[in-house]
Amino acid sequence: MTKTICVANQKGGVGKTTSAVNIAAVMGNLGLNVLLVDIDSQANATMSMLNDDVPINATIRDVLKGAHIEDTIMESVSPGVHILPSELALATVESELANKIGREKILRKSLKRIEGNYDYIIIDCPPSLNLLSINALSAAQYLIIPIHEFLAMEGLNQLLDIYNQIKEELNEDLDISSIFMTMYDPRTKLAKDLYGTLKELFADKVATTTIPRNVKLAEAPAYHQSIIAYAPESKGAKAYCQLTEELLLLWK
Amino acid sequence: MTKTICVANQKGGVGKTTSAVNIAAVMGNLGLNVLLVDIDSQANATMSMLNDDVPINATIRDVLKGAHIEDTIMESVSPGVHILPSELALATVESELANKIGREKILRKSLKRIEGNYDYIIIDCPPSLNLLSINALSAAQYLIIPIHEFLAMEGLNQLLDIYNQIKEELNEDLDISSIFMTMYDPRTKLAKDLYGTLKELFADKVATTTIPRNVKLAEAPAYHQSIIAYAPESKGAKAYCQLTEELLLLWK
Ligand SMILES: Nc1ncnc2c1ncn2[C@@H]1O[C@H](COP(=O)(O)OP(=O)(O)OP(=O)(O)O)[C@@H](O)[C@H]1O
Ligand SMILES: Nc1ncnc2c1ncn2[C@@H]1O[C@H](COP(=O)(O)OP(=O)(O)OP(=O)(O)O)[C@@H](O)[C@H]1O
Ligand SMILES: [Mg+2]
Ligand SMILES: [Mg+2]
Repeated sequence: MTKTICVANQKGGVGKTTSAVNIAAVMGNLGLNVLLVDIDSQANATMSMLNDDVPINATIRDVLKGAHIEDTIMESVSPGVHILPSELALATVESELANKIGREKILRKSLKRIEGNYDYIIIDCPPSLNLLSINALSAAQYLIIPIHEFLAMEGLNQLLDIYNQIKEELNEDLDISSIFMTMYDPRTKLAKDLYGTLKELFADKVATTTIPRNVKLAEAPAYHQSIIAYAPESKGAKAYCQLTEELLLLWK
Repeated sequence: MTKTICVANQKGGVGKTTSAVNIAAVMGNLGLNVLLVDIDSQANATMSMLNDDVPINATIRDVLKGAHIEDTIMESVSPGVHILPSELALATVESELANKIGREKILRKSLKRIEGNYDYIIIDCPPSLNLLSINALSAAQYLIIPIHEFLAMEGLNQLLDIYNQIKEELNEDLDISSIFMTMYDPRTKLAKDLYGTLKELFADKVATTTIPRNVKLAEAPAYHQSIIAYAPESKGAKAYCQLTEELLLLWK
């Protein structure tokens, strides 16, 4: 039974891609079959998971425009992880699909065709609540939300609002699984206050594991490696291993 | 002669808003008249520059749909700085204007009506290269680009491409003034390498001033204050004072 996860937060730079890539890599390392779907036109997840010289023949853009999903999926640099890559041209798809009936569910329908091949599908979203994110949220059962600073908290209300609308109108299976802190510096009052506020608002949905700030996590993409390949002993690697195990227990 | 500046980078969370808000505040503190334009539907700059209880009657969304800009401008919490606020509903304007001739220049035309009132206009862009960012780039003379990590460097090519297209087709006055590092941690090799790479690629356009990581900068928005109001002795405040002076010398 494939489980589909959406990593979303419309605030920029909160660690969506870093989390999607590394959670996928940890799962692959544990022997699970994982598909990482990059639905951000900036294609950061694609870049982290494929080497520079690997030719990309078709992307999620083609899928959204009607191509067969099977023709786009590629092996990634991480064992056990396939990737459905993105590309800059994805940015124009939203206006191209503006009048297409059922435009919010194209990804959902496409993923149905191949989900039997995977234990987990993880979707990395762009920093906006546009048609691409809506396709991701309509396709997933589990929403996980990385939170980094005060301003990312502010956007949470808007994200929850969109979540409620999507649950009502497009995807009743969607649930909020986990809200987790990234780039967490426990020495700062701001971070501790944020964590406390999240616990008050969301109780058990707030992950116990927090991802610390660790420069290794920022370096790994330049080498097209996950954190567990690039720096397996780093606190970034250990934190993502721990977070993934915490999530796997939730999704048993 | 009003100078209009666009703070842009389609990568999320690189410090666009933090820079736009604090450069504006430093300028206002020096006695200049500044207008801060928030063209991001997430309205982070609006939140940082206005208190919670201040009613917002009209926003940049209304301006893009034809309202008079004079009716939208408000005083901000920073002396000498006015704000043209944003709102969540701005997110739908792009599709509403999809077929409007001249849709990329609405902001430019609107700013022409009031620029006589200001020494500087600073525009804070969203993390994307959509119609809103294009309006901002079409309205500005000076583009300044905050860069934070490796992935923000990767997006630079795409931003430069859009810059060239806009300069050619929509706004021949636009120049790249400055590329500056934010959340800079000189102890990490990654940050030093990035700075070195930027200097190789862009020589004098790379700002000498780098903005260090400083939790005060992340705290200030929660109090609706600029950094110079919230923590004037902090290294974040000193860095933004220094960066603003470096830019003012450029724009003499
Ligand atoms: N725990 C961490 N420690 C240090 N650096 C990190 C950490 N997590 C992410 N980063 C770095 O911070 C930057 C932003 O992270 P990332 O790209 O994952 O965020 P995002 O939410 O996907 O951004 P966007 O909204 O642009 O898609 C990246 O350069 C990344 O390498
Ligand atoms: N030098 C700094 N030190 C510490 N925190 C910072 C610094 N600069 C920015 N921040 C914090 O990092 C987060 C991202 O910064 P900011 O919102 O300014 O980026 P942005 O590029 O405008 O993001 P977006 O793409 O979402 O608009 C914010 O929570 C901000 O308060
Ligand atoms: Mg990302
Ligand atoms: Mg911003």
